[in-house]
Amino acid sequence: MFEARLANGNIFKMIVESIRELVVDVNIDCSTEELSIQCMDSAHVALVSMSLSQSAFDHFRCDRSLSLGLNLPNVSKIFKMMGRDDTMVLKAEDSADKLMLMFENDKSGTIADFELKLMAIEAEQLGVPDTAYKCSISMPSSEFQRIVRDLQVMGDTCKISCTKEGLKFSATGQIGTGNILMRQNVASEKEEDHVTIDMEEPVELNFALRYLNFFTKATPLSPTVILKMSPGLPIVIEYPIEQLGHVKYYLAPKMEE
Amino acid sequence: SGLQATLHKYFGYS
Repeated sequence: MFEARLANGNIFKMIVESIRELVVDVNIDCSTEELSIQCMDSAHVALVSMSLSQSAFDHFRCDRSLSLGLNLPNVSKIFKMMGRDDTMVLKAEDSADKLMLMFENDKSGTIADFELKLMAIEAEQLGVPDTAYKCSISMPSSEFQRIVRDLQVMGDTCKISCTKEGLKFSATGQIGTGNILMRQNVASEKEEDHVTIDMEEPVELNFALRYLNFFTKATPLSPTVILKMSPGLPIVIEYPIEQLGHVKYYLAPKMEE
Repeated sequence: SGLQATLHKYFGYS
């Protein structure tokens, strides 16, 4: 029996919204420790790695590890019927062939319950090696979202270079070139506005803006976003969910012609 | 512009 109760159901809704355009049919893996998802997009260029700890839930029971095969666009439709302040309950028997979702509104006392048929999804798990990244940048997630959106006007590829000068985002296209340089900023009193750049050695990589734009759907989950890069490796873009978990995106670089 | 690699170039199957 798997049963989990999340007082702030909206967190789960935001997680679904942050990945449902990138990965469609996913397994939500339930263990005694956490709910997790690891899934690549259809082109195998990006990997989503989500984790939500059992400590995020008011009640969490998982007798046996389960994989809940779900179509995220369908799950997203169901979450449209959840109120902002609703409590969310997930429930599945061990012979999981369906998932129960319940939305409880304490104020009005209404309870909505939905049943989703589960799918059998064959998904090979990728081994993501632990890497000591050469550059790690923490910045306001809204700033990253704006940079990605603005540079999409200029072209389809973003060059991200981390040097002692700072962090530069560049895009070149038919109409010209755009550069946005961010410098370390730990002066502002609001922690969330800080930009911290830890650079062990300079790194410069190219990425498809289309994917970076998908990743910024996770912006509502976290005021800050963490970018980690090493020469010749996929970038990791991490949206921490308070201390309860994270949504991480890995993206393979584009090679220079 | 440029050639898009896939993640299999970097991550194996566990």
